[in-house]
Amino acid sequence: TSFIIKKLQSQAATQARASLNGGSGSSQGDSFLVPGATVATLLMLGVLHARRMYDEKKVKEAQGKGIECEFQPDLKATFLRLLPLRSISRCWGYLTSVEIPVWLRPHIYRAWARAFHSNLEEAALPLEEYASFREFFVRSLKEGRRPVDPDPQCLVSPVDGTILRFGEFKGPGAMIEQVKGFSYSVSSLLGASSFLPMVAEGHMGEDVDEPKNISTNKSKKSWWRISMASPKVWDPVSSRPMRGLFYCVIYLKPGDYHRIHSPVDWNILVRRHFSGNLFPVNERATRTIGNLYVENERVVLEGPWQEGFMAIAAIGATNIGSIELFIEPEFRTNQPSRRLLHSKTPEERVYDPEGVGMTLKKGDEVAAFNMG
Amino acid sequence: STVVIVFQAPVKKNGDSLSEFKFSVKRGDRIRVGEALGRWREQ
Repeated sequence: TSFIIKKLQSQAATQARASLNGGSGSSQGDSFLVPGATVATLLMLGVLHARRMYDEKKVKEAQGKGIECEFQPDLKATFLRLLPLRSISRCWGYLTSVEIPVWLRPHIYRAWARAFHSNLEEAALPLEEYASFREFFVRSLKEGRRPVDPDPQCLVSPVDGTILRFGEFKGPGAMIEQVKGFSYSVSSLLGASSFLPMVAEGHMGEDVDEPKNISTNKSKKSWWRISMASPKVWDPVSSRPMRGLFYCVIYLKPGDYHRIHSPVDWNILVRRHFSGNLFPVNERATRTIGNLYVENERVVLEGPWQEGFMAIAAIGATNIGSIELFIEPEFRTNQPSRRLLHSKTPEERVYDPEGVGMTLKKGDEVAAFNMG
Repeated sequence: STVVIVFQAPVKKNGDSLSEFKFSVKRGDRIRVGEALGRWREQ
């Protein structure tokens, strides 16, 4: 603000001198309009960024005191439902794919890194080599920047991000809490045809120790056959998860590294694609948009690992609209919608009907979130 | 964007099991690719 005041004062003094000399004060006034507008825009963006950081700080402080955020739908959420978010996302993707002049690239990428706390030293290539912002966003990292924990008895994070929720499923229906007072079922997230190890409520006593029998005492092929032979239709009230079924929700901020890696040695058997909405998935959105994670477009990868069932759901958002799979390069998400209403039925692909699937090692790259 | 992982892991059972999975993170923690989310140990 002091910078603008000083600038305005010096501009006024210049104009006064120019008018005393009978010179061209008006043309100098016009020339100030462009930098003035730029400064005003930057100021506005700065204020918005500061407000967002202040809001996030308040939420973190509340969480630190043990106060849970409650679900509070607001006008903004209602308004978002009316917007053509998929078209906006695709348009954003087009804009970020435009090639940037080489001399301008480092400036833009550094500005982004400052705003969203990215570490540019980790980028695999020099900044000038990322032709577009989209390329820069999905950049890979230098070798060795993400060492994988060598402990064979650990499960590693598949992404860089912030832990939102985690825990073990215990109650009927296997629900994940979005915020206080609002939950979604894991079968809605992964799909009704998921191989989730669930048992009917009445058989809980005899089946509670079953997951090992399914996962480790039988071959991968038989695991697959069992799953195929008994398609499940869930009734969240009458079924509950077997013991030892866990979940973890991780949020990726815009400045985070946006590639997904395998958390364990894993065989991916099925890919499921839900073509849903593309709501934002930030902290505010989770508090105001109901069923956010089960309404948004997402890709689910499922298969067995040494301890049983494993699934990863990558959920898109307005700015991060498309999900790229390195294990299936021809696969595309965030396509123009052919219907006004998206079907709740996912499009499914079985990678290997023989039961082996795509074999991945712990830490291998699986997918990436793209801009738009 | 958000990622949700759902997985089975060892749990302590009455009498016969030797290991149990435990998360090694807290809510709000920042985590990076390759860092441990949780471990299971011989009891």
